[in-house]
Amino acid sequence: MLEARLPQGAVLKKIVDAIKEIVSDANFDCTDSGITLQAMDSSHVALVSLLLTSEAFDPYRCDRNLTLGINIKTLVQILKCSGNDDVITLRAEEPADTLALVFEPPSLERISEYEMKLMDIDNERLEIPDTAYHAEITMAASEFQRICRDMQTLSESVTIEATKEGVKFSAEGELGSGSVTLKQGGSIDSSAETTTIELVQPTTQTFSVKYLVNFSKSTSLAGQVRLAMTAPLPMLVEYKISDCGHLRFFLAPKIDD
Amino acid sequence: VAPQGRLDGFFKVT
Repeated sequence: MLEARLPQGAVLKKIVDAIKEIVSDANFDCTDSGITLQAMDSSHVALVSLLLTSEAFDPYRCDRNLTLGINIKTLVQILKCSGNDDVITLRAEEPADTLALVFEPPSLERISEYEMKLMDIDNERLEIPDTAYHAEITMAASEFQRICRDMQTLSESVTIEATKEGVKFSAEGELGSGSVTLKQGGSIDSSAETTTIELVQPTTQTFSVKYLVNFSKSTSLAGQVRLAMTAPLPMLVEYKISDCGHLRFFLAPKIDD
Repeated sequence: VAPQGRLDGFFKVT
């Protein structure tokens, strides 16, 4: 059986909110080491890869590997019944045809219990190859969100250009064009606001901005976001979940002629 | 407008 108590239940709410526009149904794979999820959007443009290690939970127990087929919209609805400070406990037995969710506020004066039906999701398991990225940008997650939203007002595409001086986001639409350039910050100041660029070679790629805006809904999970690019491969957009996992998105670029 | 690429072929099915 699975019994996973998440002291910071809000983390689960944030994760589910961040992926709900991208995936409708997904398998949550539970093993002794934690919970993972991997799912592509229906148009095969974006892939979500979640890792929540057992350290995220206290306690965590998973005797045997379990796959929980979850309708994300249903989970969003049920999680709306929890408070932001609630401890969330997930419980499932074998065979996993339902998932029990228990919400407890810090006061412990209220316990709410929900049970959701699980689905049988036929999902191909994909292996994400290790990629040597040509450009890796670490920047404030809130800044990335703002830039994506700003670029979306002009165009459905955004071009990201990484050089050793900085990273430039630009958009060109029928109404006009715009760009935001972030300069590489000093190495001494390593606050969440600092932009750092690790460059093997200057890299430019163009992406659908609508997906990036969706990814950036993960902003509340982490202070920083990591963008990793190697043309013409998919870009990696990564949010770390404290020291106990990550939420990664892979996005296929626009095809360069 | 540049066409949108897809992820197929990049990730191996295991």
